[in-house]
Amino acid sequence: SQASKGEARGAASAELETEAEPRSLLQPLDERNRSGLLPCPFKVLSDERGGAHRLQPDSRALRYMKRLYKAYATKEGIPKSSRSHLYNTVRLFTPCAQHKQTPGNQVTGILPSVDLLFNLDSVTTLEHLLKSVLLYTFNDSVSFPSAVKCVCNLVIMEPKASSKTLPRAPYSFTFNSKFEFRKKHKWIEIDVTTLLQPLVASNKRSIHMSVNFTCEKDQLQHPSAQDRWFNMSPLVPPSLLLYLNDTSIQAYHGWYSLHYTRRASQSPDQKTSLAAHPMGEETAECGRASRHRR
Amino acid sequence: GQETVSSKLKESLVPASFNLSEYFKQFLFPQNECELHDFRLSFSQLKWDNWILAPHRYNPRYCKGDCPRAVGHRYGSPVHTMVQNIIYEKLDSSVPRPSCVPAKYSPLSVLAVEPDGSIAYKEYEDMIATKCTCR
Repeated sequence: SQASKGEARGAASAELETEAEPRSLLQPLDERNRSGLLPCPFKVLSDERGGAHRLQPDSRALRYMKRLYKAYATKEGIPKSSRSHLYNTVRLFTPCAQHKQTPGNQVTGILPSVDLLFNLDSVTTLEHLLKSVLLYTFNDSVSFPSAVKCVCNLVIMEPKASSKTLPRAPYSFTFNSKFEFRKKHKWIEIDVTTLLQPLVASNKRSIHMSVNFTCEKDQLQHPSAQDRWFNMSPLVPPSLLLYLNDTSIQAYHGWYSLHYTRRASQSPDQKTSLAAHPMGEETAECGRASRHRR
Repeated sequence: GQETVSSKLKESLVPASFNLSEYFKQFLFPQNECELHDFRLSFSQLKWDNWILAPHRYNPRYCKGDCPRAVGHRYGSPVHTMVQNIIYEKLDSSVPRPSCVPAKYSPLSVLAVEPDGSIAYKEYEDMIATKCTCR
């Protein structure tokens, strides 16, 4: 009975092993190593437990990403060759915490600011940031008869400074973005790449930011539009979109090296662009070779 | 005399017991030769549907069949494949015959939910077999 018990246990763990396999199959190597401390079956259990508490994605975020998927891939899941982007990964994060800070001021057109915390744990070290946007999505009921011009003031907060480290001045990042609130627009994107690039490159796991808008009042023609705009903005927490180039071996790079070869043969300074693409050497080489041949 | 001439012509062109399908059979490839096969599955069968949202259907395809002795250019096989076949047939049958395996793949785009609730669009390399070879 001992032997049969042992066999049964062996079969059970083997069964779990096969179930565990798929998720780690698609994880980049370093990811698996990081969480590889636990043998697979226990990792699955922790995932399953995590699965029980698995955070359900926000419905608006889900709708946006399904639309993005349809734009980039066929029904069978084949990436469309028509797209020209360089990224092979797009991650959408909804804020895991959101606090309303200063109230708005309807007279000067300053909207209430919100304090947002994004957890970037799922970004792997092999994923390099190419572009990042704050995404405000609107449900169908919101519609504005006119274009509203706003200035967005975004401040990245440093995590609570411990006594040892000196608190660094928070970044302040102001830019001018014209928003067209019309029926057809379901979302607006605010590019925050230059702000997030250093943070993602330094593997920051969570990003804490405060966002507020100042909108030119004369653009809001009808008082009702003003009320609607003022009452709507705090309800719509923005999502954070990261467009990344995953450099792991599992990720698809086909178009990237093709794109790079084309660029390398055009750009004079090969050196800098080589650094941008680890495999650039041989693609640049074959680019040069084909040029010589021509 | 015209009728006799035309009937003579007919006889010489098409013998009475001629069977067209039998004739063409000699040009068909062997039935079970190495080639690409479909295998459509849904991620729920793999129990991955709790984190993969799209695509709904996935056809990884696979290669199956016998490798003909003279693989030649049709399978893009190197000369080594024929050498291995000769070793198997003439010298040592414990050396395996060449196998029918994928030679080329295409990528797959996946929409997945991460454990922290974030959503990821990812393009994975080598997820669908598109060409077979004998190696």
